[in-house]
Amino acid sequence: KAIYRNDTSQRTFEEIKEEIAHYG
Amino acid sequence: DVAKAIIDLAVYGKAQNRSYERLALLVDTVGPRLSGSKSLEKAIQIMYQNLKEDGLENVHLEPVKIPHWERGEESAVMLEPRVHRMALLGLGGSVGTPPQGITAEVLVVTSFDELQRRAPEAKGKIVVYNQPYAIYFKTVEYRVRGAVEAAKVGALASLIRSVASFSIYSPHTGVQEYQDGVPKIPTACITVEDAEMMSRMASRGSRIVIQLKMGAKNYADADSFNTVAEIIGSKYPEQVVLVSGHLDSWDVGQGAMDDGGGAFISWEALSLIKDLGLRPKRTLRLVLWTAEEQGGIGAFQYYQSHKANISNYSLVMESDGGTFLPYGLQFTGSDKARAIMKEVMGLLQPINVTRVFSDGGGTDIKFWVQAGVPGASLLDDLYKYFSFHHSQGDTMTVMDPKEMSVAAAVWAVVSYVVADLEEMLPRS
Repeated sequence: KAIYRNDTSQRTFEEIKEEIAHYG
Repeated sequence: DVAKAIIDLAVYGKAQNRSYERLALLVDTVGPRLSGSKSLEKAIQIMYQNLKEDGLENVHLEPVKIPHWERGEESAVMLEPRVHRMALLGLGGSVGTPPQGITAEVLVVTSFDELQRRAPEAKGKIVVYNQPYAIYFKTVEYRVRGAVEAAKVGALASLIRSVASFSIYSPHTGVQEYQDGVPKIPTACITVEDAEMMSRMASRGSRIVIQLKMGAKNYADADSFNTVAEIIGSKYPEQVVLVSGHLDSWDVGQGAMDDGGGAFISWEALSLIKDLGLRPKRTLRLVLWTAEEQGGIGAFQYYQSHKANISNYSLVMESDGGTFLPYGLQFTGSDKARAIMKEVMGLLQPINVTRVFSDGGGTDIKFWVQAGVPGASLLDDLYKYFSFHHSQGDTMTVMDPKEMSVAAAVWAVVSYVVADLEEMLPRS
């Protein structure tokens, strides 16, 4: 049976956006 | 500057054209790679060696039982109203005809509805479907269900207009499905040209007679493997971003476009990341599926074996729609995950491939996507794709090394960045 992972994000979208921009 | 470094290496640097050249070497060496064939077995062995020699980690094969069908000799000759030898390709899994063949009058229909209306005329005949080509995913129903629907009304065989967007007298094969309780009748695709011609003949009231011979045989399931290689994650090694394409093909052409290109840009993604000395936080796993064409047989087996770890899959990626110039990424996932993917695709601005479309998925990742794992597939310029799909024309000649390099860059940037983010993609 499929096991789902709880959505446990500790970060805001702005923080993730900044993190991704770092790869540019 | 990771994204820029990947793009520079893949598109302008020493790795440019590499995925094309690697693919050409494989398909020129082993040719097409039908499920259950010796050539697929050989291709898997070569790829296993290639991935080891490339320095990838945890290279291994995961066993799968796959269908073994062979087409044998086949022919279709129109005897009336004139003698005309027709090109055809039997469909995967089809039964053969008796050795003397089936000689019968033809009933031409343009839809399943017309077949139902004219059911009393179909008994003892060969049904020819001349369905118009709309979009692939609708028209393909005629190839998949054509034999069953014809058998239900008493036909002896079915011949189906190839599901192709363009034709230069090219038959296109593919999978078809019998149904329990319905007689299995021989089924094959003919060319668009012959289907249209017989439709015109029938509309003029001409009697059409065809002799169909097919030596197709189904054998016991064969042993095969999904081919796996990894770059093991530095911080969350148990978590996975999966990149994939399928190694098998039909037994025509070289299987270069479907799906050699997808398999080889997936390998190239890991090669590029390794060449740059990068190691993402979570594991990047390459899977080269076996027996996709028979209905995702290898992918289903992989899902069964690994679904217990589904909570550790951040993203599953599949390229099985060509590796021509990419338009962007098709994505299925939560709104939050989509917003993140849009940011990731923004990193591909230097090669102008930044768009995120809906409906990410494909035969080989659908089990994961249906279970809630975010899924992505490459969306590229499909202008030529269904002209060559499943035909003798699917060779290296249709491929473009520069377009493959761009596709590989997209694949590598997306898989690396998602694998390296501090958090997994959020699910719904």
